[in-house]
Amino acid sequence: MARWAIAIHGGAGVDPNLPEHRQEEAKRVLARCLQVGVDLLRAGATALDVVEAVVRELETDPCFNSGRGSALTRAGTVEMEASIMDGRGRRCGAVSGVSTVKNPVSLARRVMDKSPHSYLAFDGAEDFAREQGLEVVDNSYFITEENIGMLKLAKEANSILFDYRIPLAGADTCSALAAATENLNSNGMVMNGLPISIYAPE
Amino acid sequence: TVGCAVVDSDGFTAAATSTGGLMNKMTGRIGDSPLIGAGTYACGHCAVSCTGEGEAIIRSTLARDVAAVMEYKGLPLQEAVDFCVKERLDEGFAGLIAVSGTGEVAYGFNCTGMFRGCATEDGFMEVGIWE
Repeated sequence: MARWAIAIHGGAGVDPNLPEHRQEEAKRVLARCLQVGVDLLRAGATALDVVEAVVRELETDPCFNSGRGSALTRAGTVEMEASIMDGRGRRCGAVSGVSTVKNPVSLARRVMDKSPHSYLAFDGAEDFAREQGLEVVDNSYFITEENIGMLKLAKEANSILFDYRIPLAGADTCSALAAATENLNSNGMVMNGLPISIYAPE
Repeated sequence: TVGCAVVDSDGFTAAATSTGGLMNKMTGRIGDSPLIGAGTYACGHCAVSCTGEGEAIIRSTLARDVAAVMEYKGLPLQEAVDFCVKERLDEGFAGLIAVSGTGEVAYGFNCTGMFRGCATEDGFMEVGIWE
């Protein structure tokens, strides 16, 4: 018998000034989701079932950037993506551009288990979800007031934020952020065509 | 982005990652999370889930590299994680969590903090944000 183990994450790159109550809220959600996984492992569940169940919990809670609480596109919509991989036989499934499926990770699992492919995206993924009878909801279910505010901030600063909850460090106003971005642009410090300052880690 | 990596009592591993992507992203943009080998990977050696700057994670095939470094350089899990976070991300920012087929847990990140939690069968359990 091997020893079971589990690790989870809710995103990397956290504002050092994140308010204490937000930190405590994030830790509570992490502890709750971790416990879901531990209880399943103690009951003998397979690794594949545990990762799907835990990520579903994390998707359903709006605290992190996935499922409900997802970051917004510049059009103000939600386009989600997910993947799952089974170390036994290295099988895998993935979806992108999903906008109504309540738990994208379960659709990725269905792609792995019930389709001849390993990756479906956009309309094809949405159609397959309905074919498989997965729960679908209106796109508005995923959109939170907080994210609408963060999208506004990002647009004003003309930037792409990795973590939709924190403005870029050192720029307490959007104009300051825009100025910083302009400045970097002129200095030519870019990555993938965007000013490197934009890449505030998630 | 959220993720989970697990090894069960039979020694089998699995990993999963899910995300809404980037705030203010272009519609149609695809990041690292759905890309097997970049944001998510699982094999006999380990299971890995990554988060952070998608473009850097994709270019470095970060999740697969942790398994490859274990397989070809013979490094144990935490050393493999540290090596990949330190040597593979160029100027990108990212974090990852991982478990090994033998029941170890590990994580690494090169940015400020990562929301994470881990637990093992012998009773260890930790939830954290900062270094």
